[in-house]
Amino acid sequence: MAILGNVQQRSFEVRIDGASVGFKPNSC
Amino acid sequence: AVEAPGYVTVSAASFKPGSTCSAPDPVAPQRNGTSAVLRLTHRHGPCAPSRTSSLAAPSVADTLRADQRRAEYILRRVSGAGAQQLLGSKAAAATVPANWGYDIGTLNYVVTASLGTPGVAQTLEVDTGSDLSWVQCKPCSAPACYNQKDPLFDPAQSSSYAAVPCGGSACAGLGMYESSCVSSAQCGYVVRYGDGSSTTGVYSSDTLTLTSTDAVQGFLFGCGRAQSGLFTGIDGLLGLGRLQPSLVGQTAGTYGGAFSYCLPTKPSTTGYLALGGASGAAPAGFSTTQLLSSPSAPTYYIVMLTGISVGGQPLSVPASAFAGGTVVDTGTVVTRLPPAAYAALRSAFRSSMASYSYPAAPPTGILDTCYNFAGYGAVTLPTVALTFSSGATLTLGADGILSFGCLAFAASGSDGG
Repeated sequence: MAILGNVQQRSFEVRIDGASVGFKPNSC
Repeated sequence: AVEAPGYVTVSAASFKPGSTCSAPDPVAPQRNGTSAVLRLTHRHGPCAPSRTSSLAAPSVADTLRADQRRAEYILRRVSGAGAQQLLGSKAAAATVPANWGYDIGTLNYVVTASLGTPGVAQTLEVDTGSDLSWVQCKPCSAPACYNQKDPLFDPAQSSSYAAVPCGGSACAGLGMYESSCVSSAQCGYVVRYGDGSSTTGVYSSDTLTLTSTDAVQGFLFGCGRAQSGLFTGIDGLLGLGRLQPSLVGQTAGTYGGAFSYCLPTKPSTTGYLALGGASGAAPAGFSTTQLLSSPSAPTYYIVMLTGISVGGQPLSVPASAFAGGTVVDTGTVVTRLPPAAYAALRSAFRSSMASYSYPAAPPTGILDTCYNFAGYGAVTLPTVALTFSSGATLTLGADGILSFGCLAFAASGSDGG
């Protein structure tokens, strides 16, 4: 079991919809 | 120096907190489909809403202790542990060296929204790991309520406020939040968070104004009468989880259940929370992975981590180690990995860093691989990349690899449990 913490999410746009999770680097 | 492939060199200054808010408001992506975009900042620091920024951030030790309790709670929930077992974990004590100069924001993120008519601005932590949103409500004084900086929301002053009645579908919709009928047939709620904090009060409805053009009429939220825990700097919480009581659940008809967020790397920069945007194929620039769910913990957004590489070299960790899934949680600070994966990551990272002879620093709470970069103008790190099912890869920058001068990962429960 793992948890993706917010330190590793930083600067990525994380996009969540009903079917998928997307990551886009250098977004903020 | 020329960077070796698989390594990144950053200025040591990038680990220092900025003292002024350097970012203009972010330009969140404009996508087709309705979209409400809110400015998102670190809970503390120069870009935090001015009313809260002067509040002292909790110590790193407290932050990591609370984070450990939250992570253990999430792991138990996903494993289907009973409610009683979920609570009551004792986080290991953390001794933290005092000579830190690193970015010690509490690494939680807030947006500002207005509640009621006329609207009262409230600074709310965004949390993909919980569903019910809440604010502290008047009358509310210490010790039942913590001392928040922004004005308390007063339901009696809001023309659009209504308490949720007992017995109705909204109250029934609270399900796991220990809803019960309290005085005058109002619907009471209790939320207990994994880090030991809690809120209880009256489930209510009012207008939540997200932006100048977007408002949610009849938004259901907790009107908190008693809270305890690490809530310094926020007035309440905005639940973005997968169940109906969350903001995402309540606005599915308007925003299609799609949302995105960008958490800024430093307290001196800003990010955004965007509701809506086209569902279906992800726009250009995204690498996507399948969204999974856990029957025992339906709140959480779960994806499948399949591999990790350090310095461009994949770690030899069996895929079964990741079989338990990975919760995507804005409220957990440090990524937790199954023990076998963490051990392999730590070993590869330490051996890559050894060639640069950075002095070791003492472990920090749950973070056991720390360096003292004082005196270094630049720091060179091996890249770390996380790969998910369907091949989506998160190649982390230095600010996603190190936190508090330490490798910002920790071991979680059993492998593939």
